[in-house]
Amino acid sequence: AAILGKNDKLAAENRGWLKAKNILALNLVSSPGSGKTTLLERTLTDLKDKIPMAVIEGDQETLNDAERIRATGTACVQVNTGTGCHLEADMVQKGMEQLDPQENSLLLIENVGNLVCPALFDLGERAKVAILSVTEGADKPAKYPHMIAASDILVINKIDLLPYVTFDVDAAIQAARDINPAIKVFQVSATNGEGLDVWYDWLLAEIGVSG
Amino acid sequence: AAILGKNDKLAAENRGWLKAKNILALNLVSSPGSGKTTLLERTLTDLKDKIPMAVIEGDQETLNDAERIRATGTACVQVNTGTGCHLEADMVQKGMEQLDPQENSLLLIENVGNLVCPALFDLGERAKVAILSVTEGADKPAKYPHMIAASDILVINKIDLLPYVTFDVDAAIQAARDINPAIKVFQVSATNGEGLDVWYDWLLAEIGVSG
Ligand SMILES: Nc1nc2c(ncn2[C@@H]2O[C@H](COP(=O)(O)OP(=O)(O)OP(=O)(O)O)[C@@H](O)[C@H]2O)c(=O)[nH]1
Ligand SMILES: Nc1nc2c(ncn2[C@@H]2O[C@H](COP(=O)(O)OP(=O)(O)OP(=O)(O)O)[C@@H](O)[C@H]2O)c(=O)[nH]1
Ligand SMILES: [Mg+2]
Ligand SMILES: [Mg+2]
Ligand SMILES: [Zn+2]
Ligand SMILES: [Zn+2]
Repeated sequence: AAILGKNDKLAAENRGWLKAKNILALNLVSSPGSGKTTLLERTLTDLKDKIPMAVIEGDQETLNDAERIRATGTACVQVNTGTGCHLEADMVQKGMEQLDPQENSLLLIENVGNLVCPALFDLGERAKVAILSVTEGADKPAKYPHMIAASDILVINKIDLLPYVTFDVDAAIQAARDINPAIKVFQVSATNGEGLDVWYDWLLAEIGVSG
Repeated sequence: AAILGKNDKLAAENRGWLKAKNILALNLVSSPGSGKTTLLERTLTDLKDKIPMAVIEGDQETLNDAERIRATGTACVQVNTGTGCHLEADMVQKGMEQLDPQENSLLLIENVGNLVCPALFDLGERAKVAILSVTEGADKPAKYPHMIAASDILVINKIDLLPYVTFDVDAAIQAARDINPAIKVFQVSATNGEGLDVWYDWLLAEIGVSG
């Protein structure tokens, strides 16, 4: 509880700093391998000329994801948490100092692959974006409700695989809405691009840029 | 550290209790939706007449997995951790008291879907069985090395989806062996049954039952 209190204070500080610079910060959360980095690669490539963007990458180990982000020409810092299971506000504060993002820009934070712990740690973001892959099963919202409750957005990813898996999209969305009635749902394939236009429209509107 | 020390003492106690009853306990760990419960459903059904088996199910919320296990005719207790991100030795101790597993049996523990935290919490099991789905990406062992280091076995699941995803099986196995040279690897599809015979042979040999 003491640890959470200290984190939440720093998160509030981050939130104030981001507001002052009119930066939209989003915290991408999901299980390992649901497609966070792939979704970022697509977004950073497709919206390159529309919004200035920067990324904070969180992983237990390796620079793999930061390297993938940098390959899009986007500034990125990689945080390695070692045995740590979630990013914390102090790591994000240091990351932001290193990145020094522009005013009126988009800051994308990719959290450690974990559908559990990141729900409890505010980073100062405007919103959590939860990603669920159709390969994981439609009961995941009900079984991991704290993450659904903490997220403003749910991206259902890998819809290109729907023909080969058992995933009731309507049931998954209903389960999410039972927990969080206001949650906004996008259905996409980060690899083939399906549904990304709706996600991009939302991002551009949210940051106040006309598409 | 204090919390880990207390857990490890109870884990040692569990280990002794299981040894006294000649029970083989396995701790199944993976990301959410990699197929732990499906693999258990298959194992419990196919080996029903060969070994007495019981299950401890761990999830943040719902009885979903315990209900699926019970539908196979297997005794099961469901532990709900609430916001908790991993099973602990005390929960397993209570579970074992409730289940009262027979001597010379197999106790299967399905941990909370989480590729991070369960690596740090000994439950008293003989071995951790890590499950990785081919849909999650071949870089997962390198990015989540603590779970690979803590596991004796790696089950690569959902191999039926290999035609539709980018997953280099040899690279994934090599990455796991770089971290844990002795790790034993099975390649299976829990849904279509491919590769399960090798997993069953290992289980039967490990528990000392002739197949
Ligand atoms: N078929 C399909 N595969 C996808 C899609 N999006 C991502 N993938 C694949 O899923 C695997 C994991 O993707 P990543 O983007 O690395 O996932 P991640 O959530 O960033 O993983 P971590 O950062 O390790 O938690 C890769 O092999 C991707 O190519 C999709 O829309 N469809
Ligand atoms: N195609 C395919 N799908 C599978 C396979 N194994 C499991 N699934 C599917 O993957 C989804 C998740 O399976 P579960 O067994 O519930 O996964 P889990 O690891 O127990 O999930 P949690 O307990 O929530 O962490 C379900 O829709 C399963 O049908 C497989 O070998 N192939
Ligand atoms: Mg990633
Ligand atoms: Mg399960
Ligand atoms: Zn955690
Ligand atoms: Zn944890």
